[in-house]
Amino acid sequence: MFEARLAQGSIFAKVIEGLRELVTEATWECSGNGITLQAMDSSHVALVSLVLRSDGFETYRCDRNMSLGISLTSMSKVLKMMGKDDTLTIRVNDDSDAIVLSMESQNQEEFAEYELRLMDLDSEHLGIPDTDYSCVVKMPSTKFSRICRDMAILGDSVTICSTKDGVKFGAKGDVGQGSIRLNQSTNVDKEEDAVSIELREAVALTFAVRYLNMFCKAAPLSNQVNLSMSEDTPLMCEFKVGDMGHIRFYLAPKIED
Amino acid sequence: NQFQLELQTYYTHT
Repeated sequence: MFEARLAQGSIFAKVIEGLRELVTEATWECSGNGITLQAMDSSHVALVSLVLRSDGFETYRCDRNMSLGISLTSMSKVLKMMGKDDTLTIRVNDDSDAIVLSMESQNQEEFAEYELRLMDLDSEHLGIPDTDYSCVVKMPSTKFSRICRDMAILGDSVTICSTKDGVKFGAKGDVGQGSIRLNQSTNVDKEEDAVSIELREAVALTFAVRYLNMFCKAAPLSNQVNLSMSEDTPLMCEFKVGDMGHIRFYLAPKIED
Repeated sequence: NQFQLELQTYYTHT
């Protein structure tokens, strides 16, 4: 049997909203350590890796490792029925072909239960090596979302150039071109508003902005986003999920034809 | 023109 309970069910809903545009269905790997998921988008240029550690749940029980094929599209629809302060319990009974989502209101006066049929999915798994990136930009996730949305107006690609002083996002297309430059924060009251850059080597990489915009669907999970970059290496775009885990998106850079 | 490479170019299947 598998059972995991989250007092703040909305966190789980935000995780699903963060994933579902990039991947519509995925295999959840459940073990005693927690829940992990790795999935690629259909064009194989982007990858998402999710980790939710068992100690981040109020209660967590996993008697044996399970691989659960789940439609994220359907799960998202079910989670929309959840109240914003509801507690969420996810359960898979032994020998069952369904996942049960139970939602309980904070005053314990309302209790809802939904079942979703599990799917048989072919899953591919890519080995992602631990990488020492040349540059890690940390910035407010809302600012990153806004920049990606704005850049998409100008073109299909965004070039991210990072030096020790700042980071510049630029795009050009048929209508024109533009760029936004953020300087490293020197003095901020709130850490979540800061832009900080750890740099070993300056980088300039170009990415499809459409994918960056899909990654930004996970921005509500975290005040800050980490962008880890090295030349000729996929970007790693990371949003923390509280202190229980993270969503990491990987995107292959574009190269000149 | 810019080509979008696939991730398999960088990471191996396990």
